Amino acid sequence: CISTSCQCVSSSSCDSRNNNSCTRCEPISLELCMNLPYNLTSFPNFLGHQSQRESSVSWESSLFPALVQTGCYQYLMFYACTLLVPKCDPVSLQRVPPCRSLCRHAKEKCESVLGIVGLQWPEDSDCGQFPEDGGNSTCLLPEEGVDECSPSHFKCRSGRCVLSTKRCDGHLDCDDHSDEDDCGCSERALWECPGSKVCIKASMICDGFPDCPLLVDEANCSVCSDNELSCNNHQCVHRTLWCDGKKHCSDSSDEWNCVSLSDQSGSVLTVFRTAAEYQVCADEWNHELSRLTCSQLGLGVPSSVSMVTDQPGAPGRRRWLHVHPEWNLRNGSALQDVILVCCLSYYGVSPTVVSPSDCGRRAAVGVHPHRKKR
Amino acid sequence: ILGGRVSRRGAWPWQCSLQSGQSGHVCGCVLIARRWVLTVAHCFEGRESADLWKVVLGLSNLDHPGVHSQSRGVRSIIVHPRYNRAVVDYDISVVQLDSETPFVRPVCLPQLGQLPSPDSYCYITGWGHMGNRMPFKLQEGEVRIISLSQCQSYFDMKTITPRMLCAGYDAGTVDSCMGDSGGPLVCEDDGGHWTLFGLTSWGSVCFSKVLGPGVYSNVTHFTPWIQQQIYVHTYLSD
Repeated sequence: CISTSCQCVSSSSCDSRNNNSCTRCEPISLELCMNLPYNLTSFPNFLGHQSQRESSVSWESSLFPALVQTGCYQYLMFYACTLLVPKCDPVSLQRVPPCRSLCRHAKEKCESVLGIVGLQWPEDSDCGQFPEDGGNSTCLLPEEGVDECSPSHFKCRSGRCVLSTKRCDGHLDCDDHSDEDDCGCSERALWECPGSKVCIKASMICDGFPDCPLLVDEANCSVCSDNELSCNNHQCVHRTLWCDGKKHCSDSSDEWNCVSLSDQSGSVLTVFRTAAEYQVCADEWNHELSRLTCSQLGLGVPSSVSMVTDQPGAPGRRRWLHVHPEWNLRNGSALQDVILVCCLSYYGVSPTVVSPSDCGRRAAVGVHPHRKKR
Repeated sequence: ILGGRVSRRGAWPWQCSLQSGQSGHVCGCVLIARRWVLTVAHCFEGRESADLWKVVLGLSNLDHPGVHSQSRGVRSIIVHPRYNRAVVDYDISVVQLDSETPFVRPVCLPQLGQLPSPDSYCYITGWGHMGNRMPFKLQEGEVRIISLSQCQSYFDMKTITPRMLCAGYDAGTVDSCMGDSGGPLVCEDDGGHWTLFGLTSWGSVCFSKVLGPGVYSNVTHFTPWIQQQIYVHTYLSD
């Protein structure tokens, strides 16, 4: 909707219920431009993007911050933001463009730098489209004190801007090397991993993803009672709910690794149920169950299954499970969801997979690429 | 793919095309199981909804899909919870198709700790920019695996993390490019099986004079997470 009153025939940004002006101002959310002297914008912008989301993943939103590091023009970041998130006048609801002189200065000083790496200046930003400063239409010029760096930059002591990912990365990036000063974790409001110099954000502690070399950021994260187990994200779940085929941990980790082929011979089927290890009994076992088991374990199709006797003198010590007689009525369930406690035969189950999952094979035809004759 | 060549029909059966609305082909993707494909997280920036996407398999020529092509809707998109757009870290997504098909040739996932050795040669494929135009036919290129330390020396503007894998050449002569994202970097083992070690993720501006290798998501690092997502979404009905 460019004009103040719009015919909402097909434009998706228009309110299709009436012909009122659809242009509206919205708060700036593009991190790159959160330190501008204005905080309302409207779309489409001067680069043809239809939303801040599209701007945030655009080519220009990577190009300009990298170009700012070269110091080619003091107000390049300000100019880039007037294109990416143009100012919106809250009264007229109109976009306020950059002045032509601002555009010209940025282009004159920085276009050649792009040329060195074989890139062109963004073609959408032709300066002729912008009003002359001092003319009768308002336009933007950088005011005193406008910040040369964006929030995505680290400002060197010398005033240069370098991408914030270069702060304390071990490389001297600022012309005065100030990006490698004060790199202690606490100086940067980060948490230092015990026993190493690695700094991590506080939000990474006990979040289920190990970040410190000795995984200490994921240790001692939960205090579960005796009859509970800790989920991967450190929630506590009662042990009777563990591996019962239903998710109780919000990250579903109570249902991970419940079935395994574990034994000296490496292939006796075992289920970790209610936090205890059970052997699966051969009573009423069949090929379909072997197929479900191997599929759940991400293995190929089982070729055979053998019944293994328990070690002599062990039956009493082992815990046994056998399959629910109507297991196949619960399609899509995991194996641990369809078994019951007890066993008559005291024979275990040992599926054998000879064909690893059928993957990574190409059609047989054609000459092998490595052996193409020169 | 820069510096590659047209691939033979059916040469890379696991390669798929991630397509959205009018845009058509947006990214590459890789078939890893009957109804699961992998791609990179950054392909979904701004278009996170599953119903915006479809996956096309069995393609060679984007413009003439042919009888072997199969189109599938997307049931769910699982972006890695640690995906970081600024550093392009944890750039991986698992995509569940809305139905499976018996005619598939998935690629193998690497075993835990299995990595391609530096200086070994692997293949990248895709319908991305060729430096002067976008192709219709699937392109393939042979690239050399580069160590992380050597790779970091090419990219002083970015951090190369253990979740990344580098491959290509100093002069960038064979490289992936825009539109290849999410596509496979595969290596062949002695038994003739192909394993997926990388997903095209980022690099220097591939049609500029800035040189250097391409950077791929290191699939080996994510194998447990991938298998977990498939298991949870297959066997643990909500």
